Amino acid sequence: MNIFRLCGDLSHLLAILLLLFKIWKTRSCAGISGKTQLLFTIVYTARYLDLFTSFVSVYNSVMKIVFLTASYGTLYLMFYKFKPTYDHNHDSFRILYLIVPALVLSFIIVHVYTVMEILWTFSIYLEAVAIMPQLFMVSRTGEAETITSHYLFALGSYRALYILNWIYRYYTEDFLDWITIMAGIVQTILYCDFFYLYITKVLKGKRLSLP
Amino acid sequence: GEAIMKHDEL
Repeated sequence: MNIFRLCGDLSHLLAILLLLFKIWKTRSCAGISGKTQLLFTIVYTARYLDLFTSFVSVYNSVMKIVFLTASYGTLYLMFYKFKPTYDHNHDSFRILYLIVPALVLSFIIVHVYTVMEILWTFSIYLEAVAIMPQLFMVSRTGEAETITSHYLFALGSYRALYILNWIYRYYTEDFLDWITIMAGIVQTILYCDFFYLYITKVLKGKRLSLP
Repeated sequence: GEAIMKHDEL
């Protein structure tokens, strides 16, 4: 554990809680992509099956359980409790275009050929692109609520902080995992456009709207 | 035995 990893995890946690808070407080999931949330739930489910097979630390296990619970909770709020507020007309990205390539790639580039390892790898690849339906939705509606923007910023920062963590770990403990590094870089690049808009608009008190 | 990768990140 180092400061970059800790900040990354806290940023990730903040993002997930911000989203739940937003939906609960406004009693609405307008502007949130249910498809992205579904993808994240698939990601956590596939990756954190290792809760049953390998123990790292109490911290890791607690965080995994929180991420899993929060993501299923978000789906419950979006597709059940506040379903009428879900803007599915604008959530039209085809997620099979993300799931199938991620699955295929996880059979091609993987550390070890075991079911658990392929599921873990699949989750890493899918996570890298899981935000695309959400970004697509923002581009279709041309705007995002401020709290949604904070959510996206925290979510994007998490993997960027993980990249610093991997650089740090490479120098301090010779740790190098090309699968997570390459996927993490792709994931962070996808947010670059958004980061730019966030810094130039939202941080100056303006609403995030596209020209 | 079967090789198990231990992933220590989230």
